[in-house]
Amino acid sequence: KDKSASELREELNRVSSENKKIKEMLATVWENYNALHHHLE
Amino acid sequence: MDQYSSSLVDTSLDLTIGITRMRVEEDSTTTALVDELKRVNAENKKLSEMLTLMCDNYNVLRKQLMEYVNKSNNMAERDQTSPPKKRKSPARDDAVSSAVVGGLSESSSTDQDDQYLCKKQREETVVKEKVSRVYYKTEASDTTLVVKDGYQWRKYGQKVTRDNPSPRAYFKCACAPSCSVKKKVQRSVEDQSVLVATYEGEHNHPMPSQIDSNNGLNRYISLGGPVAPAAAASNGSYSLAKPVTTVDLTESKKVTSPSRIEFPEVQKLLVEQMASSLTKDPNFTAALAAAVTGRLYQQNQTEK
Repeated sequence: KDKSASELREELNRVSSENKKIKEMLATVWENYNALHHHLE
Repeated sequence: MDQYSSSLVDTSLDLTIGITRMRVEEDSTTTALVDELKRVNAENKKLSEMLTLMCDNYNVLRKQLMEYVNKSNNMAERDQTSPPKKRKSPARDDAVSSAVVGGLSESSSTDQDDQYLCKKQREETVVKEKVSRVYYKTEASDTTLVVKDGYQWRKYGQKVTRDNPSPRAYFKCACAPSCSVKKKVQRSVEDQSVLVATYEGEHNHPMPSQIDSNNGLNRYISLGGPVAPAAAASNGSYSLAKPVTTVDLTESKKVTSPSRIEFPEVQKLLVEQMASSLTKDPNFTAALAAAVTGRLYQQNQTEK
């Protein structure tokens, strides 16, 4: 159980960091999209 | 805090309290971790989907923009390559050939279009600013469209316009092509004895022959105009130089002194023209301001 708990924690950390990265990328793409939209308008 | 209160109440004799509590805590943390992991995974999945969707939209938008830029670039190239539209000169009515050049040019941005438009507008405004109109009173016997304004001209065309039955003659400065001044002369619709000369551009050379009222026969009355129309042409508005009215009275007795010649329509037109151009002329406003301030200063001095 101890082993599984630590594994779970590691997995959780990994997924959390991945999650964070995706959020940042999403924010960047969103900004670019808006800028491009204004430009086109 | 809750655990302690529940253990105090429990009266049963359980020697293994410590171990079970630890096991319970471990189980709860594991389940919490599992729950958290599931939640984060779900969120992760959702975010990935949103990201792919957003990227697709972005690409679509970018394609649209590229198409638009290329289209506008084609139109800009077409404008540049087709020869500039020549003003319809009566003498040479050759058709305007506009070659359409295909082909896309990748590197173009909307800034270039803006610069192109600004440049065009600037050229138009520059040309518009240097247009001036001078009215000359001629004698009834004079049917020519020649105006002696101190410069030499070469006539390059003549045509009849719809709004005026009398023909309009086109002259360019004898010093062309170095001097680009052009002149259009036509009789006024309201008063056939008045010649309307429209000057475009500004002479870049001195006047070849001074108007000499002694020896030269000047048959024109410069109606409130400048000494030499060139002065009008040079600053794009009526110059305030001394108005010259040199009429050779020996020529024809009938002509009364110019000031008493009544030209109701033309005079009204002239006054309006002068008022509108003077108000636009910075030199005039500056001179007026200086004059006014100078007079105020003198008044103050006399009062002291």
